[in-house]
Amino acid sequence: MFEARLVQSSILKKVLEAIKELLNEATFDCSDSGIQLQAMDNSHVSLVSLNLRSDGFDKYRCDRNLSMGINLASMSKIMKCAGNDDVLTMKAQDNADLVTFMFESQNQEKVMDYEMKLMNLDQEHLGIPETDYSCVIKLPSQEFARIVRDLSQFGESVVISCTKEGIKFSAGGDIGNANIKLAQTSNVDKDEDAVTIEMQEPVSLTFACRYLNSFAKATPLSPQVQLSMSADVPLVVEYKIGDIGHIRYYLAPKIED
Amino acid sequence: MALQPSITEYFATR
Repeated sequence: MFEARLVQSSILKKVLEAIKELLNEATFDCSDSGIQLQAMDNSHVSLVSLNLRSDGFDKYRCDRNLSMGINLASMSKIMKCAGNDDVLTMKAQDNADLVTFMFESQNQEKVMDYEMKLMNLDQEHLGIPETDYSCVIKLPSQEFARIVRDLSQFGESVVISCTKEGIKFSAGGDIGNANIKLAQTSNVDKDEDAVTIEMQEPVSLTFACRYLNSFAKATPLSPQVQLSMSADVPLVVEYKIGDIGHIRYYLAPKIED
Repeated sequence: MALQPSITEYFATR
């Protein structure tokens, strides 16, 4: 028996928005420790890794490990039926081919049950090595989304350069060049507005705007985003999901032909 | 022209 209850169903709605542009389907691996998902996008360029810890749920029970293959477009249709303030419970029997999403209004006067068929997906898990990154940058997630969106107008790629002084995002193409520099903030009223840099070595890497824009769909999950970079290894873009977990996206830098 | 490597070139299948 698997049962997971979230008072804020909006969290799962936002998680879905954060993955459905990259993934058509994915396996939600449920265990005693929580719900995990790891999947590459269709072109195998980027990797999405989601972790929702069992202790972050309002109620969580998973007697046997369960892998739920889910069509994300179908799940999205169901999640659209939930109000943001509804309480969500996901339920499945052991070895089930169905998952039930139950939504309850706050006053418990309306209860909705949606059953969805599960799929058998060939899942390939990748081993992500422990890495000490040369630069770890934290910045407001809305700022990151805005920068990536703005620079996407100039070209297919954005160069992210990090030094102790700050971060520079650059793009260039037929219409011209664009540079956006962010300095490390010295003092801000709110932590979520801060730009912080932990740097061992300066780094400058080129990334595909298209994927960064897809990662930025996670912006509603967290006020801050963390970028971890080292030369010649994939960038990690991480959004914390409240006290329940995180979503991480991995994208290899472009290399000169 | 810059090339986009696959993520599988960095992370091996487990």
